[in-house]
Amino acid sequence: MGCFHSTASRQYPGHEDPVFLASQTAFSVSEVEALFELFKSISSSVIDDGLISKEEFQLALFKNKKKENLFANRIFDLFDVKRKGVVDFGDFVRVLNVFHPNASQEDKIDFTFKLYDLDGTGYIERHEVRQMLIAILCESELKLSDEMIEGILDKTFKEADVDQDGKICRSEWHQFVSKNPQLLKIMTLQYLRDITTTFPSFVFHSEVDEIAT
Amino acid sequence: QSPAAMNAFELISTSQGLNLGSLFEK
Repeated sequence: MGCFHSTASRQYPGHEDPVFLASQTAFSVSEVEALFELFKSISSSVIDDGLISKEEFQLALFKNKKKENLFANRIFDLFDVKRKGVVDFGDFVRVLNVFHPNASQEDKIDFTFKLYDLDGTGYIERHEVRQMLIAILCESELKLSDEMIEGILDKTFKEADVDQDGKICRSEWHQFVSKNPQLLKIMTLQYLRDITTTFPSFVFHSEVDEIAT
Repeated sequence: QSPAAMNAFELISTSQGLNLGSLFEK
């Protein structure tokens, strides 16, 4: 395993030992190595520097179509834990871990709260939700009048904003998502269960002494 | 379900930008 670390860390800044990453997450060592295959492919798509830039992330999400997307930007910002404008392998694995089918519901709810708290104020505010609704209309072919948007906002805040102070706090969000569990569907990626079969080439690149399953 | 009958976050969660599954599709 020391071998893996020393070789990969030369080419991949911030690279962490797969055994260590496996110990911190729901992934096995083999699954971390399979994720490394995915990481290598994304991080070399524009500049082969061993880090994922926002442009590379969007290219991977939208399959080579250049798209500016509020939500993809938000997700990238949450992957960019060190706030350096790029994502290293350790952060890539730790954030994907929240999307694992075995990750806790609490972690998934917390992640969505941060995702939708666009301004990072600790509250999901009405103007932020309006901004996201307008973004979704721009992205899709859906057409909703301003009155309909305000109606959706009224209905949503009536249900979610329990103390009716015009913003959704973390505990209100927990209650709201518990009543609307479909909102967490985006937070579970079944792909993560099959990652070693999706990227079997990890076996040829493994530098871990023994592949744990 | 009509979009007007959905809550705001149901609509938002349909964004393609939130579908990380596409990272795994080759």
